[in-house]
Amino acid sequence: MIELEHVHRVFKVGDQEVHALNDVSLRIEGGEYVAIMGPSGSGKSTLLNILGLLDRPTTGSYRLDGENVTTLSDQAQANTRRDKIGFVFQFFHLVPRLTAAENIELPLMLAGVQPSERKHRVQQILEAVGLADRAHHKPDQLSGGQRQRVAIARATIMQPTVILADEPTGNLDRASGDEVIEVLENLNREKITLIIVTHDPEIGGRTLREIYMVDGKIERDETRRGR
Amino acid sequence: MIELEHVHRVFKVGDQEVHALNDVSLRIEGGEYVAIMGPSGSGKSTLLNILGLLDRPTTGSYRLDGENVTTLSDQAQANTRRDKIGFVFQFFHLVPRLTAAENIELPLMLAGVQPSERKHRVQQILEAVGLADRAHHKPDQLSGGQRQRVAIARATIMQPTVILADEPTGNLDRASGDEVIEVLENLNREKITLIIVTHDPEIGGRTLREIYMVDGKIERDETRRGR
Ligand SMILES: Nc1ncnc2c1ncn2[C@@H]1O[C@H](COP(=O)(O)OP(=O)(O)OP(=O)(O)O)[C@@H](O)[C@H]1O
Ligand SMILES: Nc1ncnc2c1ncn2[C@@H]1O[C@H](COP(=O)(O)OP(=O)(O)OP(=O)(O)O)[C@@H](O)[C@H]1O
Ligand SMILES: [Mg+2]
Ligand SMILES: [Mg+2]
Repeated sequence: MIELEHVHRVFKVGDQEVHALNDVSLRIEGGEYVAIMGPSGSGKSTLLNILGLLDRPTTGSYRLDGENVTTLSDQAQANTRRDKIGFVFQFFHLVPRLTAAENIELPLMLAGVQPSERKHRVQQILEAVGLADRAHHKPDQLSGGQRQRVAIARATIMQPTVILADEPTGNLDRASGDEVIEVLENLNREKITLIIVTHDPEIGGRTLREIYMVDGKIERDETRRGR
Repeated sequence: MIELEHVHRVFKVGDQEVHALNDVSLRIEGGEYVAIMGPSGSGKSTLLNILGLLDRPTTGSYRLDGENVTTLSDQAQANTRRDKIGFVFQFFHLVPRLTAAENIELPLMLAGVQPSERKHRVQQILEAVGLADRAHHKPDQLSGGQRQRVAIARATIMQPTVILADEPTGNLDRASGDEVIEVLENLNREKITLIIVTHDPEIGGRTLREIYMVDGKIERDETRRGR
């Protein structure tokens, strides 16, 4: 379902080059539950951005559901992203002018879902992440962890085939973090591929597979048995 | 040194009111090392913003070093903030057009420190937070945890009398987080008051005093003995 082969991502800063991803190959099947861990600056967000079709490799290929997405036009990539991928950004990227409910509703509107069904689904997910009483707050009227939960709700409300979550519990206490992980794991139980970048070893311990990165390379890729 | 008495902070959202801080009183002496913990949305950032003179109480008073700062003009508050307080924001607020080194240098320039001394001090702190090789990157060319470390360096380079850090390790792996906490604790050893909002119980466990908030109130305020 996800196949990266010999992916490199090089950034230029002035005349310096940063090799953010250095020969990364991996294969993730539909429905897997994977943690990506590693030190700050090791390439986790860069890898997730490529998987989420928000960035392209400098060299190497990416096949998603058998299709080589590296060679798609920007518009075609955007369509595939909208149809298949839910992305929880490390720093949320909520729309400042919209309320929490409106931010979460956005993907449903773009997909042409009817108003009554939209209202119902938004209400449901707001309750699932504990934000029913913050529905009409704009992002700057929310706490850091509340914004993070809005980002998670927005990314998951369309039940995409792949959910990519970049540090989804970084701003959350243990209780709210568990609530969020439960929402994500419930979706994974319905066969949605779930890939979580995290610094939290407790979350890493819940997944069946852990990919550990150092300096742009995959240092370890371990699948746990007997769970 | 820090004295809050019966502080309330009420936000209005439409015709709804959010009681973000609800009768908070506390006293922190110079040189203390305090953790503020509690669930997402409990009022931690709101409390820190008031302590950092970035926000005012709706009612109640705040005395800093014996001076009632609640009644100061905006300009006078800004001066006190610049002179006494180093603030590490939950979401960093770095200047997008400036490099990491320039962001960190900014407080020194505003204070009129000479160029050669500025360069030396910026280099020193970049090394302390492990970012010497990222000096010329702008914020959008840095990882999440790297931006967090720039924010920490900027907040601490002037050796303010009070450091307020809002979730300073939220985006960091254990190793980088320890590095950052070490920088902050070294400053505390030089009698700088250190107040850290954190969701990480390991950091909470390192402080001598823990303030635990729930729904805008201080539920517990415990000082550990025998350390
Ligand atoms: N400008 C605002 N307008 C309305 N409500 C606000 C505003 N800022 C914060 N709030 C509300 O006040 C409460 C406290 O927010 P605060 O940011 O202090 O929480 P926090 O403890 O820092 O949470 P987190 O751990 O998620 O960062 C939250 O419920 C939030 O929705
Ligand atoms: N646009 C860019 N230009 C230049 N360098 C970049 C850019 N984006 C990222 N980098 C560099 O690439 C490396 C990997 O960045 P990335 O954001 O993937 O790290 P990360 O593993 O997500 O880190 P963190 O845990 O701190 O979020 C970092 O060293 C960073 O400085
Ligand atoms: Mg990252
Ligand atoms: Mg906060």
